[in-house]
Amino acid sequence: SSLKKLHKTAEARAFVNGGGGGSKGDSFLLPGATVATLLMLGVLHGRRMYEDRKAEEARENGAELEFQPDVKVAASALHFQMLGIIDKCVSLRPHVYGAWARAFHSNLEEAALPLDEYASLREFFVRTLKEGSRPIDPDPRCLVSPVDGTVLRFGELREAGAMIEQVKGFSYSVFSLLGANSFLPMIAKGDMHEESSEPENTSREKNKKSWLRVSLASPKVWDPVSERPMNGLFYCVIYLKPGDYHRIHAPADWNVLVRRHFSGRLFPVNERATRTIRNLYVENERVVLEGLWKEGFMALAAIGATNIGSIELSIEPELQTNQARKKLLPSGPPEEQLYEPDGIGRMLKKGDEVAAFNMG
Amino acid sequence: STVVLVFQAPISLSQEKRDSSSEFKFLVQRGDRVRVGEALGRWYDQ
Repeated sequence: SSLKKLHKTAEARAFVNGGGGGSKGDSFLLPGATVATLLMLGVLHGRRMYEDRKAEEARENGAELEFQPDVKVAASALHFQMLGIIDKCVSLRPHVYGAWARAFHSNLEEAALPLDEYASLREFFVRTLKEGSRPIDPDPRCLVSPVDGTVLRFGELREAGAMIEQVKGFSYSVFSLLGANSFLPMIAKGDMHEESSEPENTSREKNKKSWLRVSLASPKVWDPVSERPMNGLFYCVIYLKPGDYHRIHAPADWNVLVRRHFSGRLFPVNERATRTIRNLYVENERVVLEGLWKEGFMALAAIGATNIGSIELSIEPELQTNQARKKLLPSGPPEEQLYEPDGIGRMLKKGDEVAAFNMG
Repeated sequence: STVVLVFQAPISLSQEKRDSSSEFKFLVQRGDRVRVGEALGRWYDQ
């Protein structure tokens, strides 16, 4: 319809400019610039229609549109201004923290300090808990939750190049999450190459290879007598809401050997974002701790979000995350710190504090 | 924020015995609220 209107306008213009005095056939000849303009408008209109249709299809499939960058910037600016005002008004603090707790279902009775003793919302956000608030399951044959949160996904990784599903249709590889230098990925890459050159491999053979890879990563658990190694590889994804206790603890007695810091973006990690942003966990800034526990390999990835300013490690306080300089190259290689130059690493007991997510 | 835990844990020795008592089993379900120190999963020696 736009093109028709434009065509009519062009005809009218031709009639006014030359149609009255010249021959009847000249009124249909449009100058080259007008034709180019019409073509450009047609292309733009077509593109707009195509984008609208794609967006409609995405909505029908359950995806919601990503937040516009300007909205994100405005929200972020407002957020930091509010934080500054709250920090300065001491009398406001208990009310604000109380409102925050009600909004995000935090249990204030567990907080280690009275509300007015938190100097800022940042301090309150990363609050410690009263002694004994989180009893650690003493069973040596169990793995405990490292955080307060909601279980999003869990399962077993059984194949080479195993993927963890973010939501239906969006998956990310465990290698991308942990890094190319991880124990598992280094061996897995070779394996994956072999598999691609030998398509006739049966699924059983592939399965055996993947187990061998896992065992090579932690030779202590490799049992050459049995047909398959004793241990499988599992994963668990836990989401922390803004009101949750934001400190991370060791899920077992754990010898941390390597730390990897991926400076990345800080997209939100709420339910809507997981349905909207592909590779969300791999794009976001994160700290990966990798090491061994009595059953073999163990890695923990602490993934930041929009409301997370930095990830602080209790076992390496000097680590600085969320630095503007590193944000310029968010997709660069991770910064790696080996904790085991002499084979000792950082020994943690089950329940020991490992890290904290800071706010703002 | 989110935490992803990747770990090895005991499994049964053969495909046929996948439901044997030596296998690591998650004690949680999707959507469950968990707290620090609560068991995510457990296994038993045969």
